[in-house]
Amino acid sequence: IVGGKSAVSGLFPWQALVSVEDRSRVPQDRWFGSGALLSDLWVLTAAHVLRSHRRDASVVPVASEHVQVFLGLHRVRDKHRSTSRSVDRILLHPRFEPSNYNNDIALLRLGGRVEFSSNIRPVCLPPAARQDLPVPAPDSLGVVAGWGVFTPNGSASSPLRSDPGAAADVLQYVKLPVVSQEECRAGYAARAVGYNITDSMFCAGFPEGGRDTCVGDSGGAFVVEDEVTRRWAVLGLVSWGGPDECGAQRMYGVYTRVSRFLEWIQNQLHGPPQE
Amino acid sequence: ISQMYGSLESPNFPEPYPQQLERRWDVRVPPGFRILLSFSHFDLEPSYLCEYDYVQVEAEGAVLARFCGREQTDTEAVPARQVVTSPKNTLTVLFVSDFSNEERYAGFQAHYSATDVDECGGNASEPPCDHFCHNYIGGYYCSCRYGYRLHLDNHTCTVECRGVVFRERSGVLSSVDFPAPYPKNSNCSYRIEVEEGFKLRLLFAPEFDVEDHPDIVCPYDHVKVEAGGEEFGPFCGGQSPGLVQTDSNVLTLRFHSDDSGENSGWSLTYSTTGTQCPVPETPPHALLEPVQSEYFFKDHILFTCLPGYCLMKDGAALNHYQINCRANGSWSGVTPHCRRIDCGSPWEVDSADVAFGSHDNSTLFGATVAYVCRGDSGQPSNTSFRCGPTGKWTDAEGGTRAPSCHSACGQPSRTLPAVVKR
Repeated sequence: IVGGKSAVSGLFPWQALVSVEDRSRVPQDRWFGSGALLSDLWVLTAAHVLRSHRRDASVVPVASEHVQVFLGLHRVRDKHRSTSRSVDRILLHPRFEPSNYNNDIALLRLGGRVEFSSNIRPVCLPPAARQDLPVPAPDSLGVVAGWGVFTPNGSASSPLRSDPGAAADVLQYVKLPVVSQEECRAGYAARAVGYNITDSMFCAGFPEGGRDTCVGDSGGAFVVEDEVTRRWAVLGLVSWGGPDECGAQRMYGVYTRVSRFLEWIQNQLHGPPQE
Repeated sequence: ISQMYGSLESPNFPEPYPQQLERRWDVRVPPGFRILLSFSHFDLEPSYLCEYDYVQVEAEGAVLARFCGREQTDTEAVPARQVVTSPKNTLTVLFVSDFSNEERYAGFQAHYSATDVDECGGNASEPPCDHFCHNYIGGYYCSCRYGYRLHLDNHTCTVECRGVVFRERSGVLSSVDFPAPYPKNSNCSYRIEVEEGFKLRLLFAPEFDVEDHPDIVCPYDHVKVEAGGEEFGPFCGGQSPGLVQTDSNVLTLRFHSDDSGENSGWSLTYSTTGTQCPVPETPPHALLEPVQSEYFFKDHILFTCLPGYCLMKDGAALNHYQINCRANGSWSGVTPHCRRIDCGSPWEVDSADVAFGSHDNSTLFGATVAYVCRGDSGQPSNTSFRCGPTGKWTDAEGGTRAPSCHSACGQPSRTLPAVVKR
């Protein structure tokens, strides 16, 4: 998280640390991301967090036994004291495109149910998207948390993706506004061609940069509070960003638009609707 | 005369024999022989029924023959070629002449010889041997089939049948060779010993044939049963004793046979009945296995409780309890009882109230409780629990985990810092 703050326990009780250790590769490959707890059995995350890094272009998830999910976690170094679960099923979205991160969404079914507590609670799913009103709407203010690479002062010169720097020990969060698709596409187009901002994505950030998500925050929930119910729903998942430093000017962070995948999520969680 | 052969002549033979004479020859040969007597010359005064002069052959106090007359005459009392045979090993020849012989009669010349008796031949009125007979010159001996031994009388064959012990809880026994005739001169004893607590009973087969006497009770052969100080029998004749029910786990059957008779004997099956134990009452809410109208020694009963009930014995809860019918007719333990399972107080759940399904707040098997979350807490995933047969509070899906009143989605336990007005 760039330009964010340290969270306190219980602020993001749905936040899950997704730790991956791909032992199928030599040498072994290890990385982590985040996820959002949907129920006592399911975690929502980004598909690319769980994709096995194979040389070919195939989309294959890592073996479920290589994935560990930590819940109720505040400090990474307290992982061993937190609630952890193995994963017995990984569901990448069938239309996930690893070339441009389109449809970057996945579900994890935990190896065992978790007990809810003040530090472990589910996040709400968003309302269904409508043609005339995208969810989230531009200018909506959301919050993203993560243990990824962080700079608390929001320096635009660091960290670089090629030299990502240090990951956060304490969960960090940052408030980001949703930007319009046009502004996002324009921002990327001004820097280089070839970025494809699809309708399954939205962008969030400030034109001047300085506040952003970064490497290691992938899969984390972009949550927005409903003004009426005062409940937080996961509207986006940290997906990707520009090639340079995190928090660069007009290089907004790109998020998976969860509202477009509600039916897929419900089908996976509860099975297809009865005819 | 004791030679094995020889000749006898009338006095003065071949000159006329004296008048008024009586002479006797006693011939004796060893036992096992008979004496053959024949005449080579015979010339005595003939008379009606040989009243005057005669030769009389006697043996064993009986007259075997009486001869008189002359060979050339037509008289019926001349021995001619006839050979007189003694029944046993002695023979007496008596020669008698009267006082009035008017002619000259030369008398007689006779010859005798000892000849072997075939005691094993078929002429004997009664076979001298029980099983096998072997003749030899001057005598015979007996032998027996395999498994038998020759009795001290050297004629009958007997068997060794003492001290036979049966220890199985049921079985069959019979007289030797049944239904062929049983051995003579035998004293058999069969002992049946089973575990204490069982009672022996004998069932004689209908085919029963033990030598008896029409007037005297079983003087020759008989069967007797001794059991626990009681005596059954003697049994003999052609009527089966049928069932002999004893009150003992040990008995002795004795079978005596004398030296004669050809009877087929007896056979029986024996079985045991255990000491009977009283039929226990089935406790409420209990199952009893197996259910029988009668229980005997060695039977057992397994008690279990109906689902939702716990078997209690001596203050301890058991899954099952077994009692055994003992030798003395009592059970090895007392009947347990089944206590309704108590799931105990339901879990205390943060932010939730517990509502009992019954007015008396029962926590026994079948009771229900429901959890209701307080305030704006979300409803627990499983709100209703029932006290199950395993003694645990169980939800509708069989889960036994405590519910929790978790927040509904999207509700952090802390709020973001307040916005500061600028």
